[in-house]
Amino acid sequence: FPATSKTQEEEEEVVQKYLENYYNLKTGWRKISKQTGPGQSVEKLKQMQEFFGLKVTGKPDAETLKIMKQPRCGVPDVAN
Amino acid sequence: FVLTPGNPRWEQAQLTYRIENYTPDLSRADVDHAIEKAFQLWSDVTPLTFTKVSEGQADIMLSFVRRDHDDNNAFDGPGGQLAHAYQPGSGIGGDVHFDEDERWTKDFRNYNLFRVAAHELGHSLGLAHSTDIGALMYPSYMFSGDVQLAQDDINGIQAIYGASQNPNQPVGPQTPQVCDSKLTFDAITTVRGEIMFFKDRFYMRATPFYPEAELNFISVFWPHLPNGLQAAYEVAHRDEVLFFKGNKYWAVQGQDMLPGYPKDIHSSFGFPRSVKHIDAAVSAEQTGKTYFFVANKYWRYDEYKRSMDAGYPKKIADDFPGIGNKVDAVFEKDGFFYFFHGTRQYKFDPKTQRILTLQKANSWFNC
Repeated sequence: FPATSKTQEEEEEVVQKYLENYYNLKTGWRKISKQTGPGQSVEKLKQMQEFFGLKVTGKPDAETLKIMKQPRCGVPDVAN
Repeated sequence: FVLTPGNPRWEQAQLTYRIENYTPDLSRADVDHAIEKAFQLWSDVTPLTFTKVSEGQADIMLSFVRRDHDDNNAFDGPGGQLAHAYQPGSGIGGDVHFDEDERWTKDFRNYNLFRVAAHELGHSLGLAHSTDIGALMYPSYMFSGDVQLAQDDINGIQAIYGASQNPNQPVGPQTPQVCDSKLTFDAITTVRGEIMFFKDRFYMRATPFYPEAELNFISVFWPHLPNGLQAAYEVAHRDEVLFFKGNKYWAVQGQDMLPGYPKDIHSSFGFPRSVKHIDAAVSAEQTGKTYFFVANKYWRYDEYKRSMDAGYPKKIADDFPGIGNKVDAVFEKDGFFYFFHGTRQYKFDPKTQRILTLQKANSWFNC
């Protein structure tokens, strides 16, 4: 079933926060959404997918979100 | 592995550490022990030594804090970030902060303090995050029962500090590479329509999400199963999967461990005492007959009668011609048996008792 807009909003929040915390996405960048066009946040999302050996789609798919919701270390994955 | 950009390192090999405060989740002794073991992992493989001090400024200060704790890297409450650490250097350099909003444990429950401390100390010594899912320095929290440095972690820390004086150099487990042409398997089974491959601490399975195949810890699904499984098979009509190691076996239904396990293979299936472990097993869905492979022989067991068929064991070579005298793993799909021995995989038709194809063991992954 298509995610409700609230779920989608929450997922975008998860992605945004994760990329800001661990992939140096500058805070305040426009929200990532399923329809996001090319931009810094998509590049950062691809970087994260590459790091975790996922399919590099640039889109917050289910597997990407699953990893972003896993508890982890607070140190960024890329040089700050 | 990845070294922290700029390659920060401690110039002196003798380092001190101090536990500034203690979490109420564990006794002080348990915290001291967890932290001491975590340091020990790294000192075992490097020339570094770590001495605990009780007051003053130590090289590595460890503390339990929550939310904003004056280092411009606030924690986020329960879950999410568990801890962080700073690269080697003076002042805050090397320090480790644990999020007090987490529950800290000394067992498999979230989150094991020894496991998290071992990871954070890797940062304190100059390591960044590794992309190797089997490495301690992998960013996401994984607890697979034992906490040990993977070979990837050892390679990383020795790239910074060299090896220890230890005459027998500790080695760590390697994470299987799904597209390694030399990949072999411990056990393979179907699970509710999927095929799961097992090797050491890991499972592998082909999924649409990963370019090649998904690889993760067995403990992600079944935390109480041992590593290094030797055989596994599914009894589809009972929706059960059985896992074997040594003379014991476990049964699961989906992700749930069934109660009363592990059980003994001799008393449950009637194997002679001379059978010490099972090499491979598969249950034919249509007939309910399970085949157990042990060295160059095999037994047949009836899942409906729950008893071994008479006239066994028989020689593998007599009834499964061409697959050799030893089986590492086997599973059934669409009425065919897929036998694995080393890097070879035989597709076998039990009706005609003929091999149909010979492939590489990892042909199921999109390599």
